[in-house]
Amino acid sequence: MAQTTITTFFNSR
Amino acid sequence: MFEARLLRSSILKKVLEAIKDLLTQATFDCDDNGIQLQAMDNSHVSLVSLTLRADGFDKYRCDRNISLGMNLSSMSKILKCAGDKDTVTMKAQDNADTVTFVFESPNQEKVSDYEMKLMNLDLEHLGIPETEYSCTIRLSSAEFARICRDLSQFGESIVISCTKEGVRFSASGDIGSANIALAQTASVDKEEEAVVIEMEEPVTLTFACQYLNYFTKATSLSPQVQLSMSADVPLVVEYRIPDIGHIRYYLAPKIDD
Repeated sequence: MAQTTITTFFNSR
Repeated sequence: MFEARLLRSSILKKVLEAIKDLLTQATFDCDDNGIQLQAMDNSHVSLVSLTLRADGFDKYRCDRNISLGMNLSSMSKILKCAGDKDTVTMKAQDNADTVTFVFESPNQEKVSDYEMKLMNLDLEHLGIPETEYSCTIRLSSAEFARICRDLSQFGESIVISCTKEGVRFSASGDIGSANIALAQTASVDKEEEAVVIEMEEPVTLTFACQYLNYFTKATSLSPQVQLSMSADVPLVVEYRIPDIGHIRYYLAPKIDD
């Protein structure tokens, strides 16, 4: 399985 | 001028324990409402969001919004110098390049102050979208810590599967496999030991054990932990810190290659 990152889901403010 | 005082240093000590293995440095954003911290770990797999409300402090003053960039290992070293029953005060002047921690013993006979250099951190802030989660699970924080520790022996990942029957934690690897199923509690003597599940839709997600174990460093902050899950979005692990705020950890799921 591959680990995703938080920045895939939450955008920069 | 920024000044925040807590009668018991233990809360701040526990907060540091809860984040220092995950983050090396972080910015404490202070304003009228209190202190906020948001930071990702180095690999950007998890995000920590801490809120300490102004009304939870015994004294709180923040004349101008101020961001205090701290090296968390240095801050942790300093907080280790405080006794659990000591009062702790954090102070910084406007535009300061240092922060001062003052520890006072309960009888005021010993007063120590530690000054720490601040860091100029240019850290990315993320917008966390409002999410209606398909499942929320509330359980004893100690139980959750034990489950994460026990399952870590079997593999690098934990599968969390929530249905209306209950929640199931699973791991598998070279030595075999392990499953822990918790049913929703019918009745309990102690509320914090209850398992409470709210489910709109069943969800199954896979997460890295290592991060879950980092999050459980917050166990001593709260008797309960809340897990929130929806398909294909990060897990939220929330510890409410009595009377002052909360710490939330967001963990990106593992997905099929």
